[in-house]
Amino acid sequence: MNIFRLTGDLSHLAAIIILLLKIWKSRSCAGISGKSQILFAIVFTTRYLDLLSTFISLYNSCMKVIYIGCAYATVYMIYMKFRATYDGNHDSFRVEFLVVPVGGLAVLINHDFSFMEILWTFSIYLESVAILPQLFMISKTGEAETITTHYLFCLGLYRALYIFNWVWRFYFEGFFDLIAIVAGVVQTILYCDFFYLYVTKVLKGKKLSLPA
Amino acid sequence: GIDSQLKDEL
Repeated sequence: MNIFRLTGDLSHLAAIIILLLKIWKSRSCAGISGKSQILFAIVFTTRYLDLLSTFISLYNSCMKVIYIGCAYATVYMIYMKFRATYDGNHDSFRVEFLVVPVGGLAVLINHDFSFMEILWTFSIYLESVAILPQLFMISKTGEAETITTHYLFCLGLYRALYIFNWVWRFYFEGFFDLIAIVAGVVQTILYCDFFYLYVTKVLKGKKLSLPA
Repeated sequence: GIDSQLKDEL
């Protein structure tokens, strides 16, 4: 555990809670991609199956349970509780174009050809692109609520901090994982355009809206 | 098999 890892996890937790609170307080999931949230629920489920087989630490187990629980709660709020406010027409990203290639890649490129390891690899690859339906939705509608941009910023910050964490682990533990690093860098790059808009617009008190 | 050592991460 190092400072980048811990702040990365906390940033990730903040993102998840910001999104849940936004939906709960406004009684609406307008502007939120249900497809991205389903993908994140799949990511957590396939990665944290080791909750049942391996104990790492209390911190590790608790965070995993919280992440999975929040992911399913978010999906429930979007597709069940506040379904009437879900903007399905604008959430039109074709997720099969992500899930199928990512599944194929996980079978082809992994550390070990075993069920658990392939699912872990699948979750790493899927997480790197799971935000695309959300970014696609924003580019389609041309705007995002400020609270949604805070959610995206925390999520992107978590990825960036994890990269620093891996640099740290490489220097101090002599360990690196190419699969996670490549997927993590891809994921962080996807946020760069958004980071730019966040700093130049949202932090200056303006709403995030894209030029028509 | 050779598993990833990153299993302690989230």
